[in-house]
Amino acid sequence: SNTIVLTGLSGSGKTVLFYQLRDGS
Amino acid sequence: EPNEGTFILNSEISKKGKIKPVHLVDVPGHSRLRPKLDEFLPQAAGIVFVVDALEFIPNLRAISEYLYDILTKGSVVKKKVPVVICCNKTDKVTAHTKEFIRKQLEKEM
Repeated sequence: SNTIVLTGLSGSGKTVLFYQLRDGS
Repeated sequence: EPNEGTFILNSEISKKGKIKPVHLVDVPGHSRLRPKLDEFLPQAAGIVFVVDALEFIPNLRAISEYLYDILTKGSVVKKKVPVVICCNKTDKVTAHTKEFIRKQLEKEM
């Protein structure tokens, strides 16, 4: 499996991190 | 809803050899959506536990409880899934250091 799960409390910035990693920024 | 995507990480591009895409899942952190995590954990090769280094102290208990919950999950323990704790928002001057965050989490747990 190559699945990495991002988790943490609401407001920790997971979603921003997700898009930064996806977009290579 | 969780965000999901399969892509090549920036760090992979500069690497020699075979480039492996990664499947990244962003699971919502709201407590009512926590069961969503159980859907993805059995297939997880790794977990990134994101901590807000800025609003850390007021959430210390909740963060510790959630982290403890993950570290003791059957699927995580059995498969020894690696967990990395990522301290986010460290660009802010009032953010706590990773050493402080680690110590506080250890103490709380």
